[in-house]
Amino acid sequence: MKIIAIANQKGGVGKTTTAVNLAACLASKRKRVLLIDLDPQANATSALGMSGEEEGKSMYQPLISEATAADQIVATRFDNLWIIPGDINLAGAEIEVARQEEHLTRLRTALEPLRQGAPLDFVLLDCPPSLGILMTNALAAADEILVPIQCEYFALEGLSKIDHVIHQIADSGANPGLRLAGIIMTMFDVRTNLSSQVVEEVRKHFGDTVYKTMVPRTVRLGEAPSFGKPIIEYEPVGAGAIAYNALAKEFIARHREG
Amino acid sequence: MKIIAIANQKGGVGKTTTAVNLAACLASKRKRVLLIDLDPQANATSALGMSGEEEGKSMYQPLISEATAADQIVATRFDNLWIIPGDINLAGAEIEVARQEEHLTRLRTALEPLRQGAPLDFVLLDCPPSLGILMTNALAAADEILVPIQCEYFALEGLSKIDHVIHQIADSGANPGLRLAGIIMTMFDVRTNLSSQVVEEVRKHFGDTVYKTMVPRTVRLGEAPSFGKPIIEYEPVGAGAIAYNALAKEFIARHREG
Ligand SMILES: Nc1ncnc2c1ncn2[C@@H]1O[C@H](COP(=O)(O)OP(=O)(O)OP(=O)(O)O)[C@@H](O)[C@H]1O
Ligand SMILES: Nc1ncnc2c1ncn2[C@@H]1O[C@H](COP(=O)(O)OP(=O)(O)OP(=O)(O)O)[C@@H](O)[C@H]1O
Ligand SMILES: [Mg+2]
Ligand SMILES: [Mg+2]
Repeated sequence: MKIIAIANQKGGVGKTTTAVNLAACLASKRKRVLLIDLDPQANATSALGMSGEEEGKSMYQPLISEATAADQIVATRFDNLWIIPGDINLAGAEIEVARQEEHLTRLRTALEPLRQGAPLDFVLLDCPPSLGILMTNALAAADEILVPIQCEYFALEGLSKIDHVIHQIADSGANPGLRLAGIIMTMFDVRTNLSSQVVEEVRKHFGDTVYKTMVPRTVRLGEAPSFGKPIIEYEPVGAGAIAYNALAKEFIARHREG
Repeated sequence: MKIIAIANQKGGVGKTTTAVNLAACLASKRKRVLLIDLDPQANATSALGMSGEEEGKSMYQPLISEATAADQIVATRFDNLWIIPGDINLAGAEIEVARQEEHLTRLRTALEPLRQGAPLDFVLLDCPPSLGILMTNALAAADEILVPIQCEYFALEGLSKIDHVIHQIADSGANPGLRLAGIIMTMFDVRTNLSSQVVEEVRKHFGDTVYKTMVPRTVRLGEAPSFGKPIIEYEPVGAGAIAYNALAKEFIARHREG
């Protein structure tokens, strides 16, 4: 089982869109996947047509008490895909966890029993856009980081900052083996020079860490969440589904030994 | 003098693009403006071609010690526009402030002397995408909130959450007069139904709070930050500059009594 944090402190770069669609595509290829929504916005939860409030489950209790993560797992309507929903209370967890002794490893401790006992191939953590407690907890809990990055300037600038934070977490001893395992280029727009310049720049600095598959900006990918459907259900034969299926294939190939 | 928080916990909705371009347009119309970059990403700072690290100034010290905000003010190359840069240390401030008694009103206290003595018309606070300490401090310090919202589904979902947080801050007594003064529709794309549906939905719920001026998605607005220029300098006669100039005019009309 591998725990993968899908993180980037820059907002709106496609973290949730990647977490949800990668999870759905992996599940359709018979990988057993748990998606954990760590964002108080709970966008990953609503993108699957679900709601944290309705389910009454989230990572809030496991982060602040002895409640177990296993009790928060909810089945989705898709085979091989489970979710721990997000909800607004997670915002309050940031302050409560900040005041605890082990404020960096609460999530890592809460997920340890799953690592030992759950028959899962992958756990994907959808992170909120921040350099706060929820994000650093995700980095301390994960085996690797997948960073979606928009083909835009601010997103490029942010890459060095997340690289810096990853080294800080690894060096602090909270998660010595942590590594930046993959970068995914999202919202690639063939019409603009900016997109190609950013891709070139990222490939120059990060080489093979950058996935070959790029996700284009498409109207359908922007629409799908409003119907509570992943792209392979909303528009199974379109540029968005083709890209995320190819991404899932590349992801499986990179984790073959896993 | 009015303190305006430009905030939305949803990431990538155009907070920084709006803060920087509204500030530059107001300054060009002879309003005296201070832009405060509260985001550890420091995008507003780099969008003006500056860097917090180089200047060695930010709101970090005033938030965690008795250092004054006035000492952090730096002139920009534009008349009537000053900045307090952002820098990565602000991420650390979240944890340090969370552990203090007055964790909600540190910023409000730090900005009080400016309110009494600085010859400014407007102070614009560019907020990070989060429901954490930096954002709640900005809401507690501001006279009003301006919420940029992308014409997309997740952004629409997020509007009820920020409305909820504003009421919590007002009801808590930290800032009883706080109100959601304006909503700005950003990245409007004439080509998609989603854009018009979101605009219709927002106008239905929030009526006149929504600015009449909408900001279209344009390639130049996406490119401008990589040159460290606001749009009125990068492409003075284009859809982006026309929209932000119109927005500044509408903003001034709405603050006439200010
Ligand atoms: N490839 C794409 N084509 C078109 N729209 C997209 C694409 N990927 C994401 N979007 C849209 O762009 C917006 C931002 O994407 P998303 O919410 O997934 O980013 P995020 O990084 O999770 O944001 P946050 O930082 O708020 O968590 C959303 O409205 C989403 O629907
Ligand atoms: N009207 C527009 N047209 C085209 N691109 C835009 C427009 N407004 C913003 N952008 C681009 O979209 C991205 C997101 O915008 P911006 O960074 O201003 O949002 P934000 O809400 O400040 O993000 P964060 O949540 O990370 O602080 C940036 O790369 C920016 O250059
Ligand atoms: Mg997200
Ligand atoms: Mg910003």
